[in-house]
Amino acid sequence: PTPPYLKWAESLHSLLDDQDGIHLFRTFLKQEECADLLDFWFACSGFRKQEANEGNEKMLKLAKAIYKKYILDNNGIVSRQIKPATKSFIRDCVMKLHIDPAMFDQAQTEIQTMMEENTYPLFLKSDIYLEYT
Amino acid sequence: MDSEDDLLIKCITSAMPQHKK
Repeated sequence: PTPPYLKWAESLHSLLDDQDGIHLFRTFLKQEECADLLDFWFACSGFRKQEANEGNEKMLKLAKAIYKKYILDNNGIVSRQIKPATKSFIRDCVMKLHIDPAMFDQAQTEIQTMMEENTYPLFLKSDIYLEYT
Repeated sequence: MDSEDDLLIKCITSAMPQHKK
């Protein structure tokens, strides 16, 4: 069978589908001071996943927490990578208490594209990955 | 009641794949 670390090189999704892959990628991102990109990506997935069985109040609190931690500060690594229109949309959802399971989808896509084009290829060339393999 | 940070950590963890071992 193909060793997991070779699968990690197939696509970002293959990497993020494996706990050890996530751990190594996060260690790399931490070195580059952009681990928030990955945390935000998982927070968006988790938000969408939890919607069905969580109460509205809890979802609002969670949406606010994600917004405050990653989007509100315009100098944050995540906020800098998200388009202004996408940020306004999320801010409006939070302010108007309009909580939708898909409200972070566009922002997640933008961060994912950025990782696919930038940090993920760098990771595959990094010492941390090459040493692991 | 969970703090916002606790909620966030739980949310991130819930989206990660579980160990297959």
